[in-house]
Amino acid sequence: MLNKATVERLIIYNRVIKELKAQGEKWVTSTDIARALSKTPSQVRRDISSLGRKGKRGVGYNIKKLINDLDSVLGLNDEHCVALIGAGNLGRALIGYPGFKREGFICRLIIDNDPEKIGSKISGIKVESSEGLAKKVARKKIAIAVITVPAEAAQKVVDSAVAGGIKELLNFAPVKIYVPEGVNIRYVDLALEMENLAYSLNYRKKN
Amino acid sequence: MLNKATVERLIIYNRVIKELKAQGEKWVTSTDIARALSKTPSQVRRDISSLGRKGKRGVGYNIKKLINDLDSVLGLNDEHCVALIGAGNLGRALIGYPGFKREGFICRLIIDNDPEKIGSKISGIKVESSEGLAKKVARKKIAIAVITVPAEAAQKVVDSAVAGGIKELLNFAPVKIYVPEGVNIRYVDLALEMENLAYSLNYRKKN
Ligand SMILES: NC(=O)c1ccc[n+]([C@@H]2O[C@H](COP(=O)([O-])OP(=O)(O)OC[C@H]3O[C@@H](n4cnc5c(N)ncnc54)[C@H](O)[C@@H]3O)[C@@H](O)[C@H]2O)c1
Ligand SMILES: NC(=O)c1ccc[n+]([C@@H]2O[C@H](COP(=O)([O-])OP(=O)(O)OC[C@H]3O[C@@H](n4cnc5c(N)ncnc54)[C@H](O)[C@@H]3O)[C@@H](O)[C@H]2O)c1
Repeated sequence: MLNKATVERLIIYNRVIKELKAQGEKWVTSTDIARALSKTPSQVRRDISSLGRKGKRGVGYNIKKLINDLDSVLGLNDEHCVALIGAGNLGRALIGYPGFKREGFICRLIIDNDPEKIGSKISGIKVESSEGLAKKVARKKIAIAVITVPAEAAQKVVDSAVAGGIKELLNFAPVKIYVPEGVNIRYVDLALEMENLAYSLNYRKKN
Repeated sequence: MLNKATVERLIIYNRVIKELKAQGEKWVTSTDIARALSKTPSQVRRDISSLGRKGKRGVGYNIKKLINDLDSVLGLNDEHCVALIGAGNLGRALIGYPGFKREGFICRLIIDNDPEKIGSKISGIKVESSEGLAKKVARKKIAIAVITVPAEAAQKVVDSAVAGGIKELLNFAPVKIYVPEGVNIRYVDLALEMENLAYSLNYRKKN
């Protein structure tokens, strides 16, 4: 299994390379990719070699083949069904976000426990009750869940989701979540993004 | 200026170290930090040395001093005023998110152009019209803005924000934005987070 940092880099290389392909490019060098992302060409080459792909001296990588390798390793050749648990502000923003569908993530189940929301439709999908969450996830064979409930509700809904077969979770609730062996949970904290801006602002002030 | 990847790592080291301090630890080694984040101790040491801080052989780093260095370099010793532009689902989720306030990011201005929202309060802050956005930002001396408007509105609101003195932007709108020299813009695409889950799921399937 590739390490987390390498996977994160391959994911963004994939984006850059697809943009270049959309601009009509047929070949891309490690320098092209590195420059677009403030990385070093050697880092890029090392990461791409972990796909088993080598570039041609002086020419670079064949864009079509490289994208095939990346999509194949990153699991982007398949569509992925996603369950969204917590149809509040954040949940609704994510359901409506075209970026997910564009990358093959299709929301197949929306869960909430607010009677005002249950039964309503969001982007054409009906909001269902968190009652029997495990069964609902299992019946639709969903493996990925996005957790956008309040902190105090998070562990319980994750337990039910995992009981129903969820293997991969993207958690937004600001709380540490226990998951059993064989289940992967990824945390998002957008405050981390803001801290990058604080650094940049602070650096400017002092220089 | 430290490179982007180093800053991103220092930001998460800071989190890990603060957690350890909260657990009563006085010293931390590069191995402790590395283990918590699936990084190598040498990577951690290299990053921390860019702060000018050295560890004690066999003991590690003094946690209090290391946190001081990190907070100082990362600009986290000051509070930062933030303008939120686009008080829709995503904007509202961010305004209400305790993670921002905890790290010192205080929302001082909320902007929207929907007459139904203008004048209403979110987390005690009044939503103001996007009319005269530049002046509103300038009057409050805000340097950081979060952009959560639809793609088609993004460039225009960024232009006004920058005209009003915004220097750092966190952009969620799925569109490339032009900013002049001296202004920093950071993009968030949560689909990138989802792609990490796709990799993990795909890896499991094939192995
Ligand atoms: N990680 C980040 O960067 C970040 C940013 C913003 C918000 N958040 C977090 O995301 C979560 C959602 O934020 P929000 O602004 O959308 O909140 P919200 O209150 O608008 O939405 C929460 C939703 O979860 C539902 N819910 C509550 N308990 C439930 C349960 N047991 N089962 C199913 N649904 C349940 C509520 O009915 C509501 O619709 C919060 O935990 C918030 O702290 C995280
Ligand atoms: N980057 C990501 O991962 C990600 C995830 C979710 C949503 N998004 C994006 O974030 C944005 C907001 O999403 P949302 O679900 O909250 O949408 P939304 O429609 O709920 O909110 C948009 C808000 O912007 C306001 N607005 C529109 N034009 C404006 C203008 N000119 N000036 C000021 N305000 C204006 C609207 O009145 C509305 O309140 C969208 O661009 C969406 O694609 C990005």
